[in-house]
Amino acid sequence: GDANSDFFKINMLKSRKKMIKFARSRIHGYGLYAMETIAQDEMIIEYIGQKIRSLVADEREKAYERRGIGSSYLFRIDEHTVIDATKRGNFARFINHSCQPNCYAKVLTIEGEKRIVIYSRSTINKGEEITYDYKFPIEEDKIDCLCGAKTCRGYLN
Amino acid sequence: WSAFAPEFQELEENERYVEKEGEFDMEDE
Amino acid sequence: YVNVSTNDHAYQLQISNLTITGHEGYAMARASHGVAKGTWYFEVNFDDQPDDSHIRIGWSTCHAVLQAPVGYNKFSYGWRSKCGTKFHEAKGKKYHAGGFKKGDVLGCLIHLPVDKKTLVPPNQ
Repeated sequence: GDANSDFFKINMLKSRKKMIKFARSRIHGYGLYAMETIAQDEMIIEYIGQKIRSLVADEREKAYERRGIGSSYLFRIDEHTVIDATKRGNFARFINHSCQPNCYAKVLTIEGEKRIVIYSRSTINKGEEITYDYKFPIEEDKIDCLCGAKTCRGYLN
Repeated sequence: WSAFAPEFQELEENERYVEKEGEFDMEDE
Repeated sequence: YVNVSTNDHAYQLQISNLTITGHEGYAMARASHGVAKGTWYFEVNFDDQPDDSHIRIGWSTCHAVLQAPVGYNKFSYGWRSKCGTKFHEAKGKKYHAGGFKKGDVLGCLIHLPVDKKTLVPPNQ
């Protein structure tokens, strides 16, 4: 296929996994770090998980909260569908949020399937933690943001 | 890293979740 | 004529005239007309039932969630083909043992007593 097509690129991701390392994060728990310099607007990793309907995601979120599984690994694709990486998915779920991120998430439609890909927003140097803005909806009970960026908004939601 | 997510299953592709018949039921006598 | 509504249904259900076809996960389609008082009844032909698939039918107000089965919250009352359980607010109770299946004709009745005290305006 066309080497520039999203389909081709996203499948290259699997074979040529960006040199990314899983390690302790200064932001929160564990995170992913670049092990090589990554140019701007490069596909870094797909956020993979279980595709579920919105209402199923709402029910699960309540169940996870009841069980104290705090951080949400639910990623909304569109008004109908959510990707849930809480129990099944890949390690993109460990990417931390930052209010001044070096990456961004993009929903691609490939062969009719919507998929989430994390792209570099700017050049990322070796050893830098990979982050993107979760863009959580504003909610009542707040989750403190620990990104430490100058422009930090103080909360994830 | 899977050690940090108990009973976590790694997936290569997104997996479409097949809902159970009772997916939305709270109680079912 | 009462039809299946062409817009008051979950987007993933196929509607053609009076036939509703769903493929996975419970979702709801409602009728083109509602009722507000009196006693009403409708019938459903259960045309097709691929292995271990089930349907739920019943009565719902316009506030019930379309992306869920009838009986999921307080705005609807449902009856399930599997075990014939009745549902309201997602709570299943025994109702009609054995349930119903493909080929059955099912009736749903609703009785909305007109309350003499509250002056329910005519034809509300």
